[in-house]
Amino acid sequence: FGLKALVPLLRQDDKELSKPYDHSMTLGADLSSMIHSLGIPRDNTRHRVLDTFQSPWAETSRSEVEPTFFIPDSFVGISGVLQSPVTPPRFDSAQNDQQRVALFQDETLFYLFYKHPGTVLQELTYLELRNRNWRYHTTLRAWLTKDPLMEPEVSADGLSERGSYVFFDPQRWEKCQKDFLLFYNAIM
Amino acid sequence: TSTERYYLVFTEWVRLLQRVTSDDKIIFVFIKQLMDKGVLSDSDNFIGFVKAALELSVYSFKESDPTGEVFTAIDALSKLLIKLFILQDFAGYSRQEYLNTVFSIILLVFSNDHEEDEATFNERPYFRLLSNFLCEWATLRGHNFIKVADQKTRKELLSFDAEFYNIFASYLHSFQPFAFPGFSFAWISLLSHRMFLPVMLRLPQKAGWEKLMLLLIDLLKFLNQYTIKGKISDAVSVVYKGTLRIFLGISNDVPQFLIENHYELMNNLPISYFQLKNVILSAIPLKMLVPNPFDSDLALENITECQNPPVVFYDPVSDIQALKKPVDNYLRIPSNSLLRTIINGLYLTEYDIKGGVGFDMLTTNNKLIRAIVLHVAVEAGLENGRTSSNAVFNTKSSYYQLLFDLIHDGTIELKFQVIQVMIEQLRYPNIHTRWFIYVLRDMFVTEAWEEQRTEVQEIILRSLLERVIVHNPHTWGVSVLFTQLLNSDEVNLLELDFINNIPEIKHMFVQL
Amino acid sequence: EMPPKMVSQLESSLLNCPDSLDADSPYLYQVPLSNPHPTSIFFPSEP
Repeated sequence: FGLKALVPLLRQDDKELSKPYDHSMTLGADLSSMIHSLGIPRDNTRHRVLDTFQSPWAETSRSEVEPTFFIPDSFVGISGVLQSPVTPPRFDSAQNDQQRVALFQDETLFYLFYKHPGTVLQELTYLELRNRNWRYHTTLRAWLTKDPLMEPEVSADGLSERGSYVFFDPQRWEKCQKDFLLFYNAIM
Repeated sequence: TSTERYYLVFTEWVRLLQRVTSDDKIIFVFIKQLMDKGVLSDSDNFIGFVKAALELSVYSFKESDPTGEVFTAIDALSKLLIKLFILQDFAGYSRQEYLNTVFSIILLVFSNDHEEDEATFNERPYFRLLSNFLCEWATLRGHNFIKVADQKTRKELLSFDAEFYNIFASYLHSFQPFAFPGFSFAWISLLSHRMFLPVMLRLPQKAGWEKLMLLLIDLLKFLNQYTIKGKISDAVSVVYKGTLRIFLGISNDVPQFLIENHYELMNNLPISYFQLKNVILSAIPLKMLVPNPFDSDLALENITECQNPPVVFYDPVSDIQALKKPVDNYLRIPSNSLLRTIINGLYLTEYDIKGGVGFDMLTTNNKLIRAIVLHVAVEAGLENGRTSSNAVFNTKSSYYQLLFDLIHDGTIELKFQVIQVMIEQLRYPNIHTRWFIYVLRDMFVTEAWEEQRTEVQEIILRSLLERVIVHNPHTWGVSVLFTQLLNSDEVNLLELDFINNIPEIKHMFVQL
Repeated sequence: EMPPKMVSQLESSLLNCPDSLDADSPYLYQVPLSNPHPTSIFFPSEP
């Protein structure tokens, strides 16, 4: 019960001496990364973390989980959403819905393109983005457009060009400008 | 067979939910037909149907392509059970009975599956089912069940809300790792589920705290049982990490829960878990600003918060039992015979196996000692408020005297236990922290121990050091007392033999 | 000490530990925004 009993905790280098004790439980560990993984900020603003708690372990917390949320009745069944004549909104006809899609902002088009794969809507948003001079890169699976301020340099063989482009990053949900070597057969 | 017929009906339900939304009129018609056509017309049918549906859903999970939708049937089952909960008129029986029946069926199917074949049991579909209940209920109860159109039903559900969670918690208690080790990790995930834990912490009038403590204690008991010196399995190590993370989350969101329940948590915390101990005891009330504990000019009597008694959710008096009378009588008028009675009552009749640092078993009743020490603190705090600080911050007070005598007349082990528990009370600024700092500092320097003085000093320093050498966090009260002792004019720590005789300890204190 | 059967059950539980996807809100039918349509194989196929 005296101080000598703590020596094995202080002598982690001595494997034989410190063997009985699991140091991760006695001395513990630096908790900063665990606290950070919980979403607990270092500054003085506190917010609840248990309401969006994904899992007790960081290793099984690889996706966000839907928290409790409430949709007031007044938000449900709003007519005319996404310029749709029906409620809830639908996009079913390539011919009829093209003009509706033309009214949306770029970000709305990106959102619909990525959120509704294998649908009429994905096709419609693809066509509209092309109309706006965006091109879809088949390997990067991202949309890009020419930086209007820079003229690209076409390669000698005519198969590619190097220039400055504006990409839309769907992970970070923002446009970003990048210098890039663009192969013509990679875009559509 | 009737089971096969139930399979057919349930399969129809699953298919239906893949084609229409869950608030479509067809859904109501289907459910009504279930009742009218005798599928769910009485409790036997209901039990048979739910049992069959669950077995089929679990089977479907096991047979599904793991990269595809594996929970289609389980999700449909949870939707059906919640719909039934909302739509029935509950004439002949209560919502409580319905829920208990549903959980009992789940437990039955689950335990058969768990016991039957370890190779095929998988916790995930059961986890998903229970998680879905929590999600569905969370959606339903939004803004005091405002989406429930019928006012009578709405009122009933509102008053049932706390009970829903407590029934869920009771069943979760039955599923605990000791009982069903194959469900352990799912169980811990459910305890900490975003739609369970924060709700239990925040139910009005702390309605969820008792059951939540039951579950946390289940977890701590499991860890305690299998934290064996020298051989902690990887799986237990992972359980520990998850537990630590959960407590960190609670400490951030609702520190008051840890503050008010620290007593029972300490009663069940594995004895060598120094960091987790610090995490629990470091909880500070939201919005409290805490002065720098390393400030050597800190005057505790001038800190407003140090006048306030901390709230205890569970009164330790309930645990003192046979010793309550002698303790309370002693606090009124100290006497040797009462002391004898109390000390004799603290010794166990069997060894208590504990994987402590430096010891493997105890002969004194750790819980009883903790109860008495906390009870003394509560009484001292009350008296401080009633009369004056002088009555309590006084070595002649019976509060001080009792603790002094227990240490003086007890074995080394009893000395250790009493001092350990006193140091547990060194938490955030409050009257108990302040009082124990006063008591321990006095006990460290007083000559009244005579030949026992160095023993007591060493035990105090050991108990403080083990809380300080661990990684952060450290409790405010421990930091304050330790700083005071390091800077003490009355005792120079570096002159103490028991420090100088151990090079590693001496080195540590020189650093400090 | 943990009995051997319990050891293997606990390890099996660790192996099958539910992750955050398992704890997500139940996935049930919602009226689709748009009908299925064959699109380029280069387009993302998962939302």
